[in-house]
Amino acid sequence: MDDYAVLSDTELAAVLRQYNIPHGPVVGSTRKLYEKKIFEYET
Amino acid sequence: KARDFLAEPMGEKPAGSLAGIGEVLGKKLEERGSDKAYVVPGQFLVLKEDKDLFREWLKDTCGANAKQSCD
Amino acid sequence: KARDFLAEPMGEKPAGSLAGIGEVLGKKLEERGSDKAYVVPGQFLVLKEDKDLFREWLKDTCGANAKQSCD
Repeated sequence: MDDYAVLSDTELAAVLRQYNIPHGPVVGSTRKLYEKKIFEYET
Repeated sequence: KARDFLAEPMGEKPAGSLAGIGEVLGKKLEERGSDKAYVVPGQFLVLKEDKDLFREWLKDTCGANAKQSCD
Repeated sequence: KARDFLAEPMGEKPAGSLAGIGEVLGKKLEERGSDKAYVVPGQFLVLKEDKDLFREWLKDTCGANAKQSCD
């Protein structure tokens, strides 16, 4: 999960869009959750 | 509990006053920075009112189970 | 614009319908995931109603200047 930490909020949002994962803005209070969703998608 | 809560403005009420969030979960929310009740509905809005995402966030943040986060 | 906006529920209005957020800033907010108007006040609540933090978030997210974020 750590390798997502290097992505910027914009880059993370682009991955969420690419994987078609429903999401709102990537902000401090949502970032961890979205990193987890991407990890789950990729694994 | 929900009715009492909704009967007046949220104001500065603690997270523990939210329906479904008791003493224990309220404490955990506080530790994670969501000490005021209004932060929790704020997070629901920021998650685009997506119930699944919100439920997952609440579980990750304070261990709320399905019923508690539904409340 | 604020009066019109507040005259009825926010519902699914786009971010561009918020006072201070015009066409251009609305577009940028949309690109960053805040396409619905209700997300913006949600973020204000999550930021514990801290005006400075909110202003900074809005500036970082869509380039809103002080007046626009104040509106």
